[in-house]
Amino acid sequence: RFRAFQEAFDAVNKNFQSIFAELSDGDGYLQLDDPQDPFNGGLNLVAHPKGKPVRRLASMSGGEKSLTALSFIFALQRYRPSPFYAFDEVDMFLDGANVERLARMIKHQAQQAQFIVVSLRRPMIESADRTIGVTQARGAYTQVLGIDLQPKRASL
Amino acid sequence: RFRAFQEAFDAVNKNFQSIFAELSDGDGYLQLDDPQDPFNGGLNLVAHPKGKPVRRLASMSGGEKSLTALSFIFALQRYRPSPFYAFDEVDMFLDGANVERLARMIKHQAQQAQFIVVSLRRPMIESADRTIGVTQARGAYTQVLGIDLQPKRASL
Amino acid sequence: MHIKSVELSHFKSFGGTTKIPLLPRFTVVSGPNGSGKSNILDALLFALGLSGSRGMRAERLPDLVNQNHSSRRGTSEANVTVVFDIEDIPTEFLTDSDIAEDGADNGEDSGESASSEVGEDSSAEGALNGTGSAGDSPTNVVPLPSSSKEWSVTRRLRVTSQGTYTSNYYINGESCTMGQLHEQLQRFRIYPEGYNVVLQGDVTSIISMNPRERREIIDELA
Amino acid sequence: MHIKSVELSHFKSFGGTTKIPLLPRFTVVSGPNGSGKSNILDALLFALGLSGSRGMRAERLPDLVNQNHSSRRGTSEANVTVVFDIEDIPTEFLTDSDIAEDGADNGEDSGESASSEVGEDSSAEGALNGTGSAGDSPTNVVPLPSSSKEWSVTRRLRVTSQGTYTSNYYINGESCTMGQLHEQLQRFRIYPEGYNVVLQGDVTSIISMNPRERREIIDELA
Ligand SMILES: Nc1ncnc2c1ncn2[C@@H]1O[C@H](COP(=O)(O)OP(=O)(O)OP(=O)(O)O)[C@@H](O)[C@H]1O
Ligand SMILES: Nc1ncnc2c1ncn2[C@@H]1O[C@H](COP(=O)(O)OP(=O)(O)OP(=O)(O)O)[C@@H](O)[C@H]1O
Ligand SMILES: [Mg+2]
Ligand SMILES: [Mg+2]
Repeated sequence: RFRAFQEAFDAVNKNFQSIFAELSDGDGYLQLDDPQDPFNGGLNLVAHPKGKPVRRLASMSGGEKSLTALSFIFALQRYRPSPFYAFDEVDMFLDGANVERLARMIKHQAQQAQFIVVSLRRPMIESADRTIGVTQARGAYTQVLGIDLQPKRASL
Repeated sequence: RFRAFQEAFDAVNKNFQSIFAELSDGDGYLQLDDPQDPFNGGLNLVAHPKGKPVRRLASMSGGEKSLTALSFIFALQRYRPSPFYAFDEVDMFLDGANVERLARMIKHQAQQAQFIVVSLRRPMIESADRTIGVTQARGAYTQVLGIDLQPKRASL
Repeated sequence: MHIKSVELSHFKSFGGTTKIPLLPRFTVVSGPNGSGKSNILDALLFALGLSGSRGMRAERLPDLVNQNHSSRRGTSEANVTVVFDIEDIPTEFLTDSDIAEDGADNGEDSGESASSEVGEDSSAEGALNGTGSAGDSPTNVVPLPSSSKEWSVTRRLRVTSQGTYTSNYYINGESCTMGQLHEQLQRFRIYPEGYNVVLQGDVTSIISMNPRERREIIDELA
Repeated sequence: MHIKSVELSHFKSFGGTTKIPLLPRFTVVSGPNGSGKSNILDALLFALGLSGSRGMRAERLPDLVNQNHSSRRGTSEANVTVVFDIEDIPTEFLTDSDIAEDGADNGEDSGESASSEVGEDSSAEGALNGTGSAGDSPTNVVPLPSSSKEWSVTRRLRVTSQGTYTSNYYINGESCTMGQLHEQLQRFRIYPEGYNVVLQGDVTSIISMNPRERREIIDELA
């Protein structure tokens, strides 16, 4: 059990380091409270964006926390991919440049899994393979419109 | 004490109704659990956006919750204004059209109080009287630049 | 493997029946506030039994039935069907009950009588973590032609006018227990506590969570 | 009345001393992620004593001192000064200790020796809700010419190399207790539990809060 954990931890840690570097252009890694007996403690995310000294997680900005959390999720995905990922406005704290970085990473990860991403941000919409539009006329039901779906599915 | 509360409640309720109608184009009002003895219960926000039947607060969307909460804050402001208001990314859930509505309301309320609003959204920046730019060079300290401040304060 | 379609009937803001086709790779869902984007993700959680009613912003399951629809009748019903495309799944991952060839009936019942969640309040959701997995043997594998394989999950919620409700799950049209559904989803690497679904406002929760909980995420995967 | 300037010295991501001028009406603060926008609002909360360290995303007060600055010395210090323009405040709202005319010394000490928060951990923050208001009488009013009136608040946090710290408040350069500061802020309608400051991620908390708490917001104002 310890060996299975250690193998998973090392793989996810390795992924986290490279993904974090790409998303936030900084250095980050996973750290166990007790490396000898992992089940005796917890798992910490150590992150320091671009050239800043290591910061406590709590003092990170909204955008920095989002990128750190997403790096962890992608690190888990590269180790044990699920068939689909559904993200609801995970870009809400990100500035324009970071939305673009995230969108590029999702596009890359989408080669291995299906991504369904709810977003209001233009760089995210522009990176997607297609957009599904959702509207609700006054007092009426939700209506769904396919936008840019492949031709045979262009209308619902 | 009861009369002071009742007077405050009625004033805030009246404000809430008109502000909510303006911000979310719907109907909303405040409701006491126990109107005979307000101190015996709590205060509920009843909101139903455009032509939808009354909905439980919990099932509202992220954008709808934001507009409802902000309507309440503005309703309090119109009754007992503070000298300044500091909002940090209160527009994060709002779509473009709602950011514009909110920005217009803030511009209006800013005739009575000073508003300092942190935002990444263009319609908010465009409605402001001025923008203060904040940047942080790689590994360096925060730097603040005045953008569009009145000429004699154009640089810091 | 990917989700091929989500069909919502009278579910939250979806009044009639809407079938949303989905493709592999990267899809964005966008639109105005309050239009129903998050409700689509709630539909996935609902059909696959991945969340209690609170995680779908409902105080209790009956709140999930479209209000317009439920106000006009004695008993109302909400349904969600999720169809997966499983063409690329190696056959050893599948039992013959998994493989429905575009609606063909596959014979063997994939579960005993549905363990219905019957309740008048959300304490029934305590049953969320599986109610037994008798009946399905993962070694019961039959190699199948690899053309157009689908795997579908349906959940039906019926609510009476007094507010009592029943909730039933079906795999490829055959009723099953939530436990059986979860067991099969697990083989596809879909878990209730998995981090593959991130709801609105939750992205930074990984940062504020307790370090032990975070370490348990790795335990789960290992 | 409005905030005229905020000056930050070695506070969070502000390494040196930065004075930010502010004008009435509507100002937006914008910039890239992690640049320091939210830290400016934390500076307001810090100087006016409106929040415990957690509300400023610090586990304990010493975390608020710029790390670069504190790593190079035995004792380090962070300061924030907020200057208000009070030209439009009717004189009956002010005591003579309130009114500093652009730095002129106004004589009477507006408080006894500062009640310093001295602590090694954030349990000192329990003292947040006022430590007495002896000394200031709101009826001690002297009518003043209405030209260019300012009212300034400074808070200074000193941290030793062992990690102990002291925190002191000053009104118009005269030390005061946090309780006295809060009492004066109250007369200007600035309250620790006021809803005039909404931090990042908190806007919908009014929706999820308990109805009694929400009713108490009205109690406070009444
Ligand atoms: N049972 C129900 N019947 C009818 N409408 C419902 C029901 N439950 C929720 N709704 C409505 O669905 C809408 C919310 O939809 P949803 O949360 O999907 O919006 P959204 O597109 O994600 O918006 P946002 O961008 O603001 O997050 C609300 O207006 C809510 O009133
Ligand atoms: N004591 C400190 N010394 C130096 N830097 C600090 C200190 N405390 C916090 N910081 C840094 O301040 C930065 C956060 O600033 P802030 O939260 O104001 O960003 P922001 O502009 O609001 O970003 P966002 O748009 O992502 O919310 C972080 O990078 C954090 O590491
Ligand atoms: Mg939503
Ligand atoms: Mg911020």
